[in-house]
Amino acid sequence: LLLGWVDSPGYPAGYLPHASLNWSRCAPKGHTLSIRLMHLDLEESKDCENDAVKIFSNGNLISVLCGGREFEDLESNVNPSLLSSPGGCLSLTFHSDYSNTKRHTGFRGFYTDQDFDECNDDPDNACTHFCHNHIGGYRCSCRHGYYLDGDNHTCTVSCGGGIFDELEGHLFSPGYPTPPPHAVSCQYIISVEPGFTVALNFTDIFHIESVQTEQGPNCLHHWLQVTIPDREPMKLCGEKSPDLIVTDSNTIRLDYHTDDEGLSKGWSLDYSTHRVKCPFPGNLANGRVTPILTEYFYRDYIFVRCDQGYKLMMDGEEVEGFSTMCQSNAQWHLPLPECHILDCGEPESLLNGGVTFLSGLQNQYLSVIQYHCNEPFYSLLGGANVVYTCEADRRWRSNSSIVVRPTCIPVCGQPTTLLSSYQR
Amino acid sequence: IIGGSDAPENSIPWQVLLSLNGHRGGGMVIGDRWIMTAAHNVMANGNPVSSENVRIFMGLNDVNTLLVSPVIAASIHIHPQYNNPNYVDFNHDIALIKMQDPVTFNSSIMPICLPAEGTAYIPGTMGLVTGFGVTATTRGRILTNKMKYVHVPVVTQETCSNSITLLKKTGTNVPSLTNNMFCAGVPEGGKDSCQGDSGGPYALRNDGRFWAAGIVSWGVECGKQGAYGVYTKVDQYRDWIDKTMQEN
Repeated sequence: LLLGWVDSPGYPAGYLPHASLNWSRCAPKGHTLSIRLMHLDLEESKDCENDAVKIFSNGNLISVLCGGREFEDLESNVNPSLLSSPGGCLSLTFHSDYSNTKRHTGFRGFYTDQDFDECNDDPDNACTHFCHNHIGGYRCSCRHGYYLDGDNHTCTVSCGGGIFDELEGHLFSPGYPTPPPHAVSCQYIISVEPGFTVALNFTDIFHIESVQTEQGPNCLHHWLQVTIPDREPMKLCGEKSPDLIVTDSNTIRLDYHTDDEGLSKGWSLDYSTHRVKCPFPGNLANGRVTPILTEYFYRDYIFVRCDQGYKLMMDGEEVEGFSTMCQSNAQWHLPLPECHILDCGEPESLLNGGVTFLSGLQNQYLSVIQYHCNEPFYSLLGGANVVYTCEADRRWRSNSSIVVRPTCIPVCGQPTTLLSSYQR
Repeated sequence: IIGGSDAPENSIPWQVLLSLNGHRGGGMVIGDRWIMTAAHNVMANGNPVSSENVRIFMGLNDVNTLLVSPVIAASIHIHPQYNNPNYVDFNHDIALIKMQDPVTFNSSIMPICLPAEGTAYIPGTMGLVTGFGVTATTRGRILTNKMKYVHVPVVTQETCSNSITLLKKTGTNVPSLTNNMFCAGVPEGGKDSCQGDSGGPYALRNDGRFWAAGIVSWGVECGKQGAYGVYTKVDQYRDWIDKTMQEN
């Protein structure tokens, strides 16, 4: 805080001949410095050429005082002008000549700095909308629909700006539904992640000035251009809403342009997104695809299960399970596998016996075999007619579903030749 | 075999000829690796013979042909209670021989069935005893090269016991009859097993199957009137047989 008293030499007893004083102070940035003279009693002379107090602002003389002044006069006429520019300096000089006819008390002043109100007192503050003063400075702000430019003073129409990357959203022209200032040039980019397509649904008022030509309305001066990759840009104007525009793209650019004439109330739209659709996965021989849906979209998974007795094969390799996802490019990330019939492998050979295929393709699912032992010297443990079927678990299982390693057990006590004696 | 006949080919496919340090003994096939015989066949001077000294022949009825390809024994398992240092105690006269390699059965080699423990031995039932042991001819007892067989009936334990009691009075060191033995033969004599047959099968037949009722064990002379052949009663050893085979 800058404040204090500045007095003439000898005050209040009075100054002597050839007295002098040089005083100077500077205000901080955003502040002004003022002097308030409380008392003035100097020798009176023409143009204050004998005794005088001179006050300068930034070296420029702003006041020369002598004689005696009443407090009220000082308050109303002198003090208001003893003010520095914002951040400027005040200087004060005092001198007395060689003689005085009577003794004069001199002067007393109180100096102080104070905030400068740039918003009200500085015509050059250049805030185009709002100005807010604060101690030592000021700040500009803008109305809704505008943003403060890089110079911190200028308010420019806010065009929504940036990239709209949410899966749904709402866009509108500047100031909508109030007509915006002229010469608007706004760009909006809707860019959602790949795998989604954007649909634009214009709602409520659609009002963009058009020019009537022989060919019909023409978007000559004002327009909203919709640009979809790999397609011709569409210029929209008039008062008829385009309603719904399905783009089949995940990136859309909207350019809204008005020139400095005419009137367009603007537009607003809701955009929504849909997942891209993958082709129907098709049917699978000896297996099925789950879930069964009428349509498959981005990020949908499908699973494949083979019928009982079949195994999943991909690229010639058996796989435990299979799933594929609908990708952002509307293609399945893996092609469907195939279901191949299971194979139980060669049945185990049987010591002192053999195996006979009864039905089915050799070793494949549901093939049926029968083991036999070399009769009459061996018999099959568990019975002679045990058949084995190639089951879904790739094992040869008997009728009773039990995996039993067949065994030939020797036949005992039954010679092929019997002792015979017919003599009695 | 006294009073027997030549066995036709493949009629006694379980019959085994054992060659034990120059002695001849019998045995019977009971599994594709196992031979059952008498314990006294595989003992010499009170000790088990070495398995390397046991040669096993099977599959043919003519010894001359049979001797061409002996089977090698792998191990000998004598009943742990057999103790007959002086040849007067034939109780528990049973042993098993394990063969090094299994044999494949066919019409000439086939196992004989084993009885369940407690199987009834009905006196009078005609049994079949076979072997390559000595035979009686008009010129005396000779060792045969042909497998012989003879049918002799099971006799009651009492009949047998009485016979042995009488024999003990006339002979010395006649062994005793135990419940682990039974007798077979005819009182008039002339049909019997004899030296060289021991260890061989005494087979009974039920429901078309031959089963090993006895093992040729001992007797007082051969084919003698009033004397019977004494056989190890196999059903008494079913537990030991099963256990020995399972553990080995």
